[in-house]
Amino acid sequence: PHFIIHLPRSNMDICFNIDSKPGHILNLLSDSGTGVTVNGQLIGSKKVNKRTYFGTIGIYYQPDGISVIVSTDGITMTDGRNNHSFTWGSTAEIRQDGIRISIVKNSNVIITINNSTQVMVLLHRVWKKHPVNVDFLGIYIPNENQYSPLVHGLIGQFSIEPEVILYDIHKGADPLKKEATMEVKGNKLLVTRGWQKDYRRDKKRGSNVYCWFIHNSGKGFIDGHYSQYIVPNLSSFLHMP
Amino acid sequence: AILTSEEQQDFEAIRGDDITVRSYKVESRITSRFSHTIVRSSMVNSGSTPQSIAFNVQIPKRAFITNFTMNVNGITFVGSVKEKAVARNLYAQARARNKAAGIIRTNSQDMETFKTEVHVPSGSNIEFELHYQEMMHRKLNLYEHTLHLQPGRLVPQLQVDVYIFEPQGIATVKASNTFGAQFADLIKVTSTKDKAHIVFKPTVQQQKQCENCTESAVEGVITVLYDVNRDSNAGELQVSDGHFVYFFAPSNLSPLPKNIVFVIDVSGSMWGVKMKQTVQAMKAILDDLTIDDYFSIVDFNHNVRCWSEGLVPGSSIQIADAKRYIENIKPNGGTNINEALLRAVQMLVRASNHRVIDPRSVSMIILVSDGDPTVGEIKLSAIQKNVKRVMREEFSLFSLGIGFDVDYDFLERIAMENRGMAQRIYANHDAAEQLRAFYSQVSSPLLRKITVQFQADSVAEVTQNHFDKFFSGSELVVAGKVLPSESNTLTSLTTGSAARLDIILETDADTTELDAELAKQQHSFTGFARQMWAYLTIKQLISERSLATTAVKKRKITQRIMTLAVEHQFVTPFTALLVESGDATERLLADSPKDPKHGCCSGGGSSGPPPVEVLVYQPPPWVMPTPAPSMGEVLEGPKEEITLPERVNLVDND
Repeated sequence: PHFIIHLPRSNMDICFNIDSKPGHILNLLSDSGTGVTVNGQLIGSKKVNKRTYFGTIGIYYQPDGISVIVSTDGITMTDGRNNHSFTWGSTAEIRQDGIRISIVKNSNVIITINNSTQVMVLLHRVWKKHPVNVDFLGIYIPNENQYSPLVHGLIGQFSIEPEVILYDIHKGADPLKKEATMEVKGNKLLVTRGWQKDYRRDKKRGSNVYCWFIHNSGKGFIDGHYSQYIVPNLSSFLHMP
Repeated sequence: AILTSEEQQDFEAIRGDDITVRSYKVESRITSRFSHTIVRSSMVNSGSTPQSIAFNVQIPKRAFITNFTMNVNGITFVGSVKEKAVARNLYAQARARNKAAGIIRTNSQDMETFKTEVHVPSGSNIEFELHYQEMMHRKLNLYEHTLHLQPGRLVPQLQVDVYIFEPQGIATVKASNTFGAQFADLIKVTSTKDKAHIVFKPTVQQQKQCENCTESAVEGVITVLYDVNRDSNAGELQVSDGHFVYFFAPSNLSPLPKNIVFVIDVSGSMWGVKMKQTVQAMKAILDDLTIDDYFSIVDFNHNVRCWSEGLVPGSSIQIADAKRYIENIKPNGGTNINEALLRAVQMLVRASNHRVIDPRSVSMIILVSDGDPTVGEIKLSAIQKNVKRVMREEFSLFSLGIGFDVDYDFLERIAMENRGMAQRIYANHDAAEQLRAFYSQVSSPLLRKITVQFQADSVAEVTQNHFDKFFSGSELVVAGKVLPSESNTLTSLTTGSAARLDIILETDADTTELDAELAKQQHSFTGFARQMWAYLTIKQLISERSLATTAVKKRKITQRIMTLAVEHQFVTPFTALLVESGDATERLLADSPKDPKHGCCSGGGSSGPPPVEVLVYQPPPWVMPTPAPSMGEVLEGPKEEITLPERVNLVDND
């Protein structure tokens, strides 16, 4: 999957890919202070050695023991013994305690926790008989979410915006893509100008988001190695060394 | 009925000196859970003397007859639904002129018998055609369509066709019969994504009870069971012919915890098999309770006792104790329903006040009784008032009436008035299984306080759209008229509460799509939505009428029922079917059937088919049979000579 991190203070977007294996669960947001964790499980395309996507997103709110599992088939909410499932086939709103799940038919679901944390999951359906592509999910986490200082995760760590210095912008190997040097978190990285898509407004074509691309699965931009964000299940919190 | 050469040969072979059935055809067209069934029979008086030819059909009680036509040697009698008084008056005029024949409708348990007999000269050909419509109710995840076949004789052309069209797709479909295992392979089921066709077409040889027999083995029931696909929990909205139908049957929701007080009649009349079957059923029901459920048992005869004064959780220890208690009950004495129900309500009120039970749980009383009250308050209306006075909005009452000594109408009224439902349990059937099946229907409440709403000014004359509970495996149905609009989309919004959550579900439908689809379907029932809306409205009005407190209210409701029934051609308790010859001189009348007389046929302990009221045919004294014309005269002679009501049948409930 592609990641786009918007850095408001620097007025800049940073992109990177994480190319892990199908089945792996990546922690996107882990806040042991508020008890919220968001994980995404990877699926592969129909052909091996192609891309991976998010096939399932798990949102867990520990204080109420509620987990919401969003997959390309449907949305399931579980609280202890109770288990309620909804398909993508209808627009629905489900409320339980501090959790609100708003499903927009065949489009997206917004999970709001205590009016302070919001996660939007977008459904991407592909042609069923497509030789390579499979249905997948996109996830959007707003910068306005309120976290505790303990927040982490592949996306969560950027709630505290890192200092980014960009210089030496020059033409790259591909004349259409500029290159530059970025200093972030004490690392000096060679970055490439490119773009990714934001599908929230136009789910078919998306809108271009121009960003500086970090190579090697975000190495140097994210804390540690991406493999440190692999967690055992969809409701796991992250334990960084 | 045009017979093929092979069928003609069969016809000649079975033709005797009696009555020969040329063809017997049943066709059902089911579209979106609404069925239109036609039973057609073509017969010949093969004897050399005039004879009575009878047409006898069993139809489900919940169905409404919509038409009956008859053709006697080319003279057609056409039916039309009229207000009962109008129809009776016209019929009486014909009767006064000796130009009336009868249709007898009688009730037996959950079926109604429709029977007519006409006395015709030798060689006469008669064709009967009966139409009825009904809505299928989903129970335990299935819709059930039953067809009773009783051709009475071997028939060269015997055929049953059931065509199902479900726009959202058919999930499962199967058919079974009660004729015998040898017929299982003769019922063919073919289905595609949204259509199914069930066909049964046995040859004369296949119909025989044995190879050399002349009796038919085809007498019994064909049952078609099916369910539909559901894309989401939000329900399915269908619009056709200016009407909408909304089906709501969510699944994949965790059941709500329940608080149940079982109120069991242990009066003397329960002694024997009824009590044994009740104990058997109760043991299975108790096993179904979980630790999240609360329960208690009240047993009553002239006295009222409680197994436990308060509700207790459904733990294995409590369940085992409750089972022992039930096993040791020895039925005797009278029946004090009033006191028992009041005690059960008190128990729920106490548990609720003391916060023993989860406020989101479902509280219900399940009453099992086999007889009328004989002790304490015995006035049914007073019991009804007493119970209603103490019941709370969040409690429901479900009534189960065992056998025929019970006033089922009362049980139904009291249940309906208190947000529950009633069911008759046939004591001569497998009562334990019936009790368990009923409990299964109500044992998994998934949602509470369900409301279905529509955008302002988009619909009108909507049927019941607030429901107290939704039980797993069932279906809530709302129908109405679609108001003219520039938009081609109709949207519904359904709200409800589940275990700990509140849900709002939105469904929309294109208002033109389904009609275009129906037009393409050869065997669909176009106009189903219009008829279904009327069917539901009338059924609800009949229920409302039974609860109406004043005569004025009752009269108003009756008038509405009559208007709708005449407009949609439904034979209801307030309308009748008048069947007339082309010149309107000869008439038949299909009037309301009567329920089996209260207390007439208390259930014995034996198993076997339900007892059917015997129809006694007694020609009135003024009937004058005429000499039979010869075969040639009948077939070639002028039609005027073959007048139908030379002899007049009895209308038993006119």
